[in-house]
Amino acid sequence: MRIISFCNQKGGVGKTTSAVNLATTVASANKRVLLIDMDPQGNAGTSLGVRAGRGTYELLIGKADLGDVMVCSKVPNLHVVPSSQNLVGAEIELVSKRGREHFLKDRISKTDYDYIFIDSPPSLGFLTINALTASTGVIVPMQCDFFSLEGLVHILGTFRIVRKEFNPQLHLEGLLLTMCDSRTRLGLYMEKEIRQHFGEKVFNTTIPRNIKIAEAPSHGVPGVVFDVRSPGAQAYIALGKEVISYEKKL
Amino acid sequence: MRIISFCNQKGGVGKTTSAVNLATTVASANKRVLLIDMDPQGNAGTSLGVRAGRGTYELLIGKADLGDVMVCSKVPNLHVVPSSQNLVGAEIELVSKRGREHFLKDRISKTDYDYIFIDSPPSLGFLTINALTASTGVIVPMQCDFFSLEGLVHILGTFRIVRKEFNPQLHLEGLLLTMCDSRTRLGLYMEKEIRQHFGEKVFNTTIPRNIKIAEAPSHGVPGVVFDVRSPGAQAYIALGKEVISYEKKL
Ligand SMILES: Nc1ncnc2c1ncn2[C@@H]1O[C@H](COP(=O)(O)OP(=O)(O)OP(=O)(O)O)[C@@H](O)[C@H]1O
Ligand SMILES: Nc1ncnc2c1ncn2[C@@H]1O[C@H](COP(=O)(O)OP(=O)(O)OP(=O)(O)O)[C@@H](O)[C@H]1O
Ligand SMILES: [Mg+2]
Ligand SMILES: [Mg+2]
Repeated sequence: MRIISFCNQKGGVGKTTSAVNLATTVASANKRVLLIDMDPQGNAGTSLGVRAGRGTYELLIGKADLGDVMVCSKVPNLHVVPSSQNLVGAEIELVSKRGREHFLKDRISKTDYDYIFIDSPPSLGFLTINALTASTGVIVPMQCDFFSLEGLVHILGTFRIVRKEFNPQLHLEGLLLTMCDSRTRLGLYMEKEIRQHFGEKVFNTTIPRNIKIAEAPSHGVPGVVFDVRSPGAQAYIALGKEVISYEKKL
Repeated sequence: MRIISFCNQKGGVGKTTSAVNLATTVASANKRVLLIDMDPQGNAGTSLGVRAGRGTYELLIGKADLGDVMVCSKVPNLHVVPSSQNLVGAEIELVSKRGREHFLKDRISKTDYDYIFIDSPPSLGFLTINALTASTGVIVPMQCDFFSLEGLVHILGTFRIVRKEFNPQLHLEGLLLTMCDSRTRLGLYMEKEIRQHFGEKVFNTTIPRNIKIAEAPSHGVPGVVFDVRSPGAQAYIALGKEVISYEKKL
């Protein structure tokens, strides 16, 4: 079972959009997929038209099992654990307990999917640490901009700490360049810099800025469903193939 | 003294960009301005080419006074209190103390500026609550997209709670529409919806998506300095006039 988190404390870089569209693409390749929303904003759930009843909060604090909170999405093979603002409370309730980094890992240890994708909030706190500790891999979405580049040192630092302290099998799946606009000098320059500096660690697939991707959430469907022929959807489909083909190398 | 925070738990909506460019515009209108970075990412400081030495963390926990951590920026009349990742520690150290919401308010109570602007992180936790409690007003930057609209209920809910519990004088300066692209249907539709729903509470000035604004941080200067003639800079200048003219109505 591959468990992949989408993490970056920089806000608005496409964590949710990438988690939702990759989960959908991989599910359409006949893999059994679960998407867990570890962000109190709950954007991953609503991107799939799933309203939060009980969700990630109840799962984490042990008030419900995975089977109780998992919801079937409209996408075949894709199940979702939605979240809501009450998830903020999980940190306050669990932060002083022993093994607080392992709550999510323990709560999903008995389940059986081919892939689990986890969306995380724009922070490096308790919820993101839980996501990383439960994962086999992490994808770091980032934009081709200065603040994203600056913030990279912190998310990669947290990744190394979690791997050393809590989860030695955690692996960096890659940096994913999102909302790229190759028409601008900044976009081209930044992409070149990032590829030069991080080489293999950057996915070959980059995701272009594409209005259909931004429109899809208001229709409650993923971008790859909303308009499969759009450049954004095609890029996420290519990314799905890249992620699945990586499986063979493992 | 007007103290204005930029808050929204939704990530990447232009909180930092708006705080930096508004602080610069208001400082160029001969007002004495202080910009405080309450986000551990430290993007407001680096947007002005200011590296963090001691900063917001030392100020909050009482290891330094405002005078020790304040730095002059290259922009006349604009001082900055930079931040860095150690700011994350302030919450852990202060969260169990009495009056924890008032630490920032107390630390800046004896100072004298015309305007203080405060950038906050993409969350509704301790740092944002401190910023709101210390403020006379709050600006909520948001993009014209579905997730921003969905998240609005939470930031406005937090605003009401802080006003009721900690800071009765807190006032909503307005919703600021950023990175607007009036060429897209989504952009036009969302702007219409937001203005219909929130009326007067939305600034007349909207900020267009403009590459010069995104390029400016890598040069360590605000967008309004990097390319004053650009549409993005002109919009922030117009916003500055709107915010200052509001002063007269107070
Ligand atoms: N390729 C794309 N083209 C156009 N718009 C995009 C693209 N990817 C994401 N967006 C839009 O950009 C905004 C930010 O994306 P998203 O919310 O997925 O980022 P995030 O990292 O999850 O944000 P947060 O830090 O708040 O969790 C959203 O409005 C989304 O619809
Ligand atoms: N008007 C604009 N035109 C183009 N790019 C913009 C504009 N405003 C902001 N940006 C870019 O969008 C990205 C997000 O903006 P910014 O970092 O200011 O948002 P934020 O809300 O402070 O993010 P965070 O939630 O991470 O603190 C940055 O790369 C910034 O340069
Ligand atoms: Mg998100
Ligand atoms: Mg910011």
